[in-house]
Amino acid sequence: AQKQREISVSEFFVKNRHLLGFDNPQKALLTAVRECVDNSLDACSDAGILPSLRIEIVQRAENRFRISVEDNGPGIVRGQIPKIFGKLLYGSKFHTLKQQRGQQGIGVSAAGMYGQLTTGKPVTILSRTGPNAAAHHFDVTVDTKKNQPLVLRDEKADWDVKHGTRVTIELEAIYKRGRRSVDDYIEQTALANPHAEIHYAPPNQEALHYPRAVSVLPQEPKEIKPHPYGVELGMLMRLLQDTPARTVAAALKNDFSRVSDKVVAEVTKSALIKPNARPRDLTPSDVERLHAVLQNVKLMSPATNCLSPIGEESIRAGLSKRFVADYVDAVTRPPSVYRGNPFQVEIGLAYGGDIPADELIDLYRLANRVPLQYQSSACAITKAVLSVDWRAYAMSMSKGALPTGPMILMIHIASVWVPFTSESKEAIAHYPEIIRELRLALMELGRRLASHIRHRRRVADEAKKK
Amino acid sequence: AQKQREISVSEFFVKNRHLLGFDNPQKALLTAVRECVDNSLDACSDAGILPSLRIEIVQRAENRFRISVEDNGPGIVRGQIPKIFGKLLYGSKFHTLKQQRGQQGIGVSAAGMYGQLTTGKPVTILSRTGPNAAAHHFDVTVDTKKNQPLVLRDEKADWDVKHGTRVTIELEAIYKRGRRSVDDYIEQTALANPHAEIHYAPPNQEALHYPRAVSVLPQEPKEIKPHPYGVELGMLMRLLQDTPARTVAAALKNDFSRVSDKVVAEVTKSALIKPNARPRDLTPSDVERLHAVLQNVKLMSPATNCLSPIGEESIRAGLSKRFVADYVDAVTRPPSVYRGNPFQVEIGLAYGGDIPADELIDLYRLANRVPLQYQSSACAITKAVLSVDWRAYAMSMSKGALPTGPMILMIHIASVWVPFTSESKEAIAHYPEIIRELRLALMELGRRLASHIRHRRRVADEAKKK
Ligand SMILES: Nc1ncnc2c1ncn2[C@@H]1O[C@H](COP(=O)(O)OP(=O)(O)OP(=O)(O)O)[C@@H](O)[C@H]1O
Ligand SMILES: Nc1ncnc2c1ncn2[C@@H]1O[C@H](COP(=O)(O)OP(=O)(O)OP(=O)(O)O)[C@@H](O)[C@H]1O
Ligand SMILES: [Mg+2]
Ligand SMILES: [Mg+2]
Repeated sequence: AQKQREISVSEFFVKNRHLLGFDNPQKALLTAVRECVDNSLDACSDAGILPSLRIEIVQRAENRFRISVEDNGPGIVRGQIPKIFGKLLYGSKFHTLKQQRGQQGIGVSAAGMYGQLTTGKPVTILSRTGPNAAAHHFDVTVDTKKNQPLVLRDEKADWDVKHGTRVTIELEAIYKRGRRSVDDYIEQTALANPHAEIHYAPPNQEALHYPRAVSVLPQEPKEIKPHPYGVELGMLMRLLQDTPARTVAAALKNDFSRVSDKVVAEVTKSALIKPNARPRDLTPSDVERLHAVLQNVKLMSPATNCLSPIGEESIRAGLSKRFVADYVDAVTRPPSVYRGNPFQVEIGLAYGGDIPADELIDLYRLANRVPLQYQSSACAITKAVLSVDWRAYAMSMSKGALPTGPMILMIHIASVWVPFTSESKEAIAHYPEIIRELRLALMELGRRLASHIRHRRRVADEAKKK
Repeated sequence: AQKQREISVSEFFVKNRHLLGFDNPQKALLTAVRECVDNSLDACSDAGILPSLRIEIVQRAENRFRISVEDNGPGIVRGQIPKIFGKLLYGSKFHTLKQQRGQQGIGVSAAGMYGQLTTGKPVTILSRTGPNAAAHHFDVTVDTKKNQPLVLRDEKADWDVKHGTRVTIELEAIYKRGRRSVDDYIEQTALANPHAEIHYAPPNQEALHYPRAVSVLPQEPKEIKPHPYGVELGMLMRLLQDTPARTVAAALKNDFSRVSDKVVAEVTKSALIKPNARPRDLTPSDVERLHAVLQNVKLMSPATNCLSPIGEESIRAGLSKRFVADYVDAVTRPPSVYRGNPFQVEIGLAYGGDIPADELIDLYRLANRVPLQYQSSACAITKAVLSVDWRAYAMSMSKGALPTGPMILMIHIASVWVPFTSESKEAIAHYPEIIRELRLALMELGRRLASHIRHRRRVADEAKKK
């Protein structure tokens, strides 16, 4: 009994840093950059600003790098800086149900904590919320025993930008080029976010510039309430306990999306509940009946405005820009739901041209516009690709392996909450609703590809006959 | 800024229940049983008691089951019951560095929380710490917004056992037989823990009894300090800040394992630090030099007494009991270290006999004597098996797939801290030190198997000539 103790979130994650994507020095560099860049893109998107990012990686010693990510976003209010960077499970996105790159309140504090763990250095933040506000310079560490920030420095600073944030972290890392590198992440990010401008200075090399491909912001996703499908009984009980609404009818309409007066009438009638009953007066068996009926009633699909798909046109353009292929296709599925969370699958396919025909296909995975570069074997996306019989679409395929052929697949899942296999946000959990949508999209593209290949063969054969 | 909020651990894990192993109803049943059984085996081991467990699964509705796990362990002190079952990240094992099945302070509270989430029912605990103490009956739920227990019931109870604990959870689940079932988990658990007696009543079937195979407790692992190899700079800084020791020499000797006076003298000399300096007086660059020297100094391997390997004899006996094979072999590697944590690999191999020759080999994975039944593709154990060229050991093997042949591998990793890929404790993270040890053990067994196969072929050929 004497040994029973509370474990702080930060202590837990120091011991489990591989759960956050900091397993080894090469991956750590990628994860740290990704968490900062994702925050910058989210912040600009939130504030309606076309993002301009400056990313710099400087080598400080053989296995030590200093990364710096700067954005022209809205900046961070001074009073919030310590907790945002010095406390895990603190942020603005967890309780907000709409598509965002971040969702946990962990990312950048974990990156700073890993820097501190491997070099002893604090994370440095420079931030300005507007031209009439002063810029502030903070040095922050995480007190890992208590999951609280320690502010080592907090001063006004001169910084000649109108508004924005710059985050600097020094960490033990290894820089490698090629697949799964930071360079690859930045290139894929530029393609998935054509409205963003990125300046990138890799270590010991020429700086790169990715100019904006479009000058219009994508539609900002809207915050929504959960969709009733797949919401657990305990969540419904909690909702009815906590709702400010005075009647069950109002609670259902206000606290869920897609629940109309007509649906409320039908549902309360089937569940034998008075629509104007007070939510807290329902008995557990009342709520159980209500829950069962809600799962089966006919509801409209979730609203699309909480999601921001890349879009078939941008996907095709991105693939054509990056690869020399004969044939480029894309499909964006209509939104679907898992556990009350709307999600949407989109896939781009490039075939032929310079793509090698005798190798396993290349598979690029993205979630909420963020490239996923690790844990492919754990990912639902990979599982879905492996579960399709590509021999029906003119490719060869051995059991349990990706198909062989001159093809590239870019697969994007957009959701108000992406179910990752761990907090490192690298692979997607195997929810059957998601795998089903992936397969439908893959088979759609497969059919169109097979028809293109047959058509091309017929044309070639006829040309030979002449 | 108004949107910045703290996220409670329980809220986070309700949304991320797939991180805890509750992705779907079939897996949920397995995870809930496993978390309770692991706790019972750990508690008996801690208290030096030969474990007798009673496990019962009762079907309550089409997709609803009530599980009950009872042990003859030391029982739980009444004052601790609410937090143990009603609060995540609370327990006795996280801060104790020795081999145990649990390590996070999450398991059983998560199982109770999933039951509550899907059925609205609390977890029920019956516990007694000794014949002179009263037995207590508790009903506990988790207040998920605050990560605090809510006690719905707390009464004395009549229970005619000397000491022990019974945990009952009602949850939405699906019961299936076969691989990855609860039945399979219990059978593997009985084999990996020959000193345990298990009564198991599956739903709607005859009860099963696994009697004790040995009546001697395995050596209880001893609690240790971290080994210096692989400990991060930030951890060393933290240690020197927090140590009650008055000199650097005493801190190094007391707060690490395997640091002798001789090592202290050598390390402080190379790092240009006075051995009797006060730990808090060291500058960051002092600590950096000390850290670098510690990584490179010659140290004894970690003590073996913090680990409790199953042992080559028990592994061979278990395999021979379960499978009809011509050839059974096992190897237990000496202990090694990753990130300051001792670990040990052991592998059992069964070949020939009734094992089908034309199928992929069967791979059983265990960590700290607990069977791992999911996420094989994400696991370091599977990765290590795939990385060995089994064609050198008389098996056929296609790229990226397990080898084909009449072979079963049982692979066990014992550690003071198992690096799982997520909190569900289903697959092992790819630490290079661990993969290296796995490969060495696999290749050792592979060579011995190849030699056995060659020998058998020679004998068969000679018999044919006569
Ligand atoms: N560059 C930035 N500009 C403005 N706000 C930021 C910036 N970076 C972080 N924030 C704020 O800090 C919060 C915490 O960031 P953090 O990365 O720790 O978590 P998150 O982005 O919410 O989730 P995740 O753990 O998935 O990344 C964010 O929710 C956001 O409100
Ligand atoms: N049957 C039991 N008998 C005695 N003590 C128990 C029993 N079950 C749980 N405990 C105590 O409750 C604590 C919390 O259990 P819990 O399963 O939540 O976490 P854990 O076992 O420490 O780690 P993990 O999350 O990896 O399972 C344990 O550390 C142990 O001290
Ligand atoms: Mg973030
Ligand atoms: Mg446990």
